[in-house]
Amino acid sequence: VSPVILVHGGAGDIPDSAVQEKIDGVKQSALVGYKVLCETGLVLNAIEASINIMEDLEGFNAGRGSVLTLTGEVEMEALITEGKDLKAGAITLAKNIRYPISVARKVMEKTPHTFLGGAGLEDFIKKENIPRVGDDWLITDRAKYALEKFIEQGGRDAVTEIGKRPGDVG
Amino acid sequence: TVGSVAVDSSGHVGSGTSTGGICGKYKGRIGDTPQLGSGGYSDDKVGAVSTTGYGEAIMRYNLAHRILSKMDTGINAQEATKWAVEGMTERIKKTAGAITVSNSGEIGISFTSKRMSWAYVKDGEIHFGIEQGQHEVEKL
Repeated sequence: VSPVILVHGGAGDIPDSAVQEKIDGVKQSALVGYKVLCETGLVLNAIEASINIMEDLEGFNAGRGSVLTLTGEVEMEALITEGKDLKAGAITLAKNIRYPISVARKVMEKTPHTFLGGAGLEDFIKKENIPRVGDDWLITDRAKYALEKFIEQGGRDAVTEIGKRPGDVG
Repeated sequence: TVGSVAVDSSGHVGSGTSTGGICGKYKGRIGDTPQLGSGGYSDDKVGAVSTTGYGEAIMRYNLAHRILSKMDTGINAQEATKWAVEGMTERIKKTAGAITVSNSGEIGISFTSKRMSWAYVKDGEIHFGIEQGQHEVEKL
């Protein structure tokens, strides 16, 4: 089989102002992932590397640049799956971590469980000495603006995509 | 939401999906992304999927696993992905997107929302798009 890596950067009502940024980001993610796939031959390494790229880019709704809860907080989720033996690792309600997909992988590889969330996930993050990041890294002006707009509009039309310019919400 | 699916030279597959959720969600809201069969799924016997879009609909429709089940009946990755994504929008009236790779390297990309950014690398080329029907190719 010819190795392949395919990535997505989110689906929704993506505003014009965000189009080029999204294309640049998914191309960068796919190229990094493919390089890791060729070097290691391991799909999980490639998947984690490609998603870490997008988790760092504020133009994507994951990691840095995540959308906000009604109370202005970031609560992230991630899932990683391995087809060989149907194994998986998942996290939810994750706070102040840089790479949720990497923590999901640690849950799969270092616990007897598949899915961790809330206080138990916090204990696991501490036990594994996973580095934390502050809200100053995770929360962007765009996300704050999108939440303001969402509340102004009476909290209708859940959005997952944010425009590049304040006021451009998905 | 961001996602990735991959197949290696031996046909092993995997998927990954990561998200901040939806803007203005309740504190404590759990979406589709971490749920096996909804935000993603992979099985070496078939392929791997990562989904994105309106989480409450993707969960109810079990979108990721539905795509692989369809492929298990012999339908190729592109047709199965399109069938399931459009089926969910038809049934629940909310939009979504999904990316799929089969254990033989077939590609599936479909979305019912206005746009979905995607890219894949295969055989020395990078393919990408974001509009409905757009498919750009560049040599590496």
